[in-house]
Amino acid sequence: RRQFGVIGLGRFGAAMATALGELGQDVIGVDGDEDKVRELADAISQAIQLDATDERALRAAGLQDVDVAVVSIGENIESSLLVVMQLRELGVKTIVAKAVTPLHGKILEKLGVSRVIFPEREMAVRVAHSLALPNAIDYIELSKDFSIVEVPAPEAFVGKTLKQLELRPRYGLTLVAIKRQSHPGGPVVTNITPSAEEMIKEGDVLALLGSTERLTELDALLK
Amino acid sequence: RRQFGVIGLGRFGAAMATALGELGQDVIGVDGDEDKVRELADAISQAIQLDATDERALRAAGLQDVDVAVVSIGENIESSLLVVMQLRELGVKTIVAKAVTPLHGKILEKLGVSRVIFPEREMAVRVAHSLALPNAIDYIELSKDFSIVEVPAPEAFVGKTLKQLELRPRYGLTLVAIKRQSHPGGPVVTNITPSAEEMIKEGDVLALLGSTERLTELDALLK
Ligand SMILES: Nc1ncnc2c1ncn2[C@@H]1O[C@H](COP(=O)(O)OP(=O)(O)OP(=O)(O)O)[C@@H](O)[C@H]1O
Ligand SMILES: Nc1ncnc2c1ncn2[C@@H]1O[C@H](COP(=O)(O)OP(=O)(O)OP(=O)(O)O)[C@@H](O)[C@H]1O
Repeated sequence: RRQFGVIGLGRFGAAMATALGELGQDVIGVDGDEDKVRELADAISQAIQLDATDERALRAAGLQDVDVAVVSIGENIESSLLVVMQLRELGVKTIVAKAVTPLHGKILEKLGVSRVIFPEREMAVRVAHSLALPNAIDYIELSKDFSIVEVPAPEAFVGKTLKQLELRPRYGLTLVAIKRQSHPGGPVVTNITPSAEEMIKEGDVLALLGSTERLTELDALLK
Repeated sequence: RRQFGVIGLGRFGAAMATALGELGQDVIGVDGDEDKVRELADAISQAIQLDATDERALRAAGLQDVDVAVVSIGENIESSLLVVMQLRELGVKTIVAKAVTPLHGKILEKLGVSRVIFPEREMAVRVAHSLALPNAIDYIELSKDFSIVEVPAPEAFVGKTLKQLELRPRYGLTLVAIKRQSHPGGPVVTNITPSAEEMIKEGDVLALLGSTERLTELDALLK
């Protein structure tokens, strides 16, 4: 059974620790701030107050035994780097860290962090894309060139089957899912990779996969 | 041509303004902090220093004319709420806002914000999922029940075509894309919804779509 350590229980760290806990994982969460530690006490296996730049404190808390450590210290870049170094000294195999500037991220990579995360920037890019496509409900980037966009079903699609719509030859898009409410106010049901016989209904939300250009063309069609 | 206003140029706001600018959008970015304004001056149409709780200052900066306003003020919840109210008074149609606590988010919704974003929490949940599936490279939630996971191609799949693998009947999964390097160190090419004849190669990364349970079962298979 794998064990996770989360160092720094700010907005990102606390959400990480809680999410891992909800996924049934064993989590040790640490922070110098007593209030933040207390807030997490019921949500995770262990919540401990300590200064994470202090190697002995980390060791006493058992952090040398975790399989994955997540370092989420933002404002104080120097502390973030020191903590990563301490964890490496302790022999933690996999370290994931939040970075607040590109330079901070580069240094973390040089120190052996296997994955650097920029939560605010990454979310901002995602939201910016969905705002720039005014008819999109959401936008998820799969890679530099391809994304999934969620849009309300265009009028022209309603009442037609996927077979009739010929989305791939005509628009270069793949329908990944249809989200539908069986009745207003009812729960939203997601139908993943629906069959060719599926008919689009009024009010459906379509998750479409394609290149950035194709999705932008689609959005223009929706006006 | 649509115009965007971004109020608050912290990590999230600055990244929003820059991303919108890179998407060719017309952006007015404002912040009380002169340094933050200066940093954005080359990246966006207009970068103005002002106190966003001051309606006359917002008006002088032209914010009543934007189609979409993004409010990204975190630490000071009261300021965040005041700024949203000012924008509503100015008649801005669509307001998107970052929230730092669930209660902050609820109040923003009551004030007419059409979309509330929790950047740190949403990224943390995404990263937590991909960490909890140890063999996953990335995890993207499409809805509560369905996600896309990127995994290295399992040994058992290499050399087989999609037709032979029968991913849907056997594993309940859909192959959304194959990411492949034609030669080591070469560029990664993403092949979206590959044809049934496509053969899996050593080193391929597979983007698979399915329910959370099925993706977890797959991950266990990969050990
Ligand atoms: N040396 C340290 N030892 C333990 N905890 C620390 C240390 N330095 C900072 N922290 C904790 O890390 C947490 C996050 O730090 P900080 O607020 O600087 O980052 P942030 O990036 O702004 O966070 P957020 O995730 O909220 O955006 C804080 O709760 C702080 O108490
Ligand atoms: N009344 C105001 N008028 C203009 N700008 C403001 C006002 N209040 C706060 N700001 C600006 O908003 C920005 C973001 O605020 P703050 O740092 O509190 O939020 P945050 O959520 O911690 O940001 P981040 O996006 O970096 O995580 C800061 O640059 C700050 O100067």
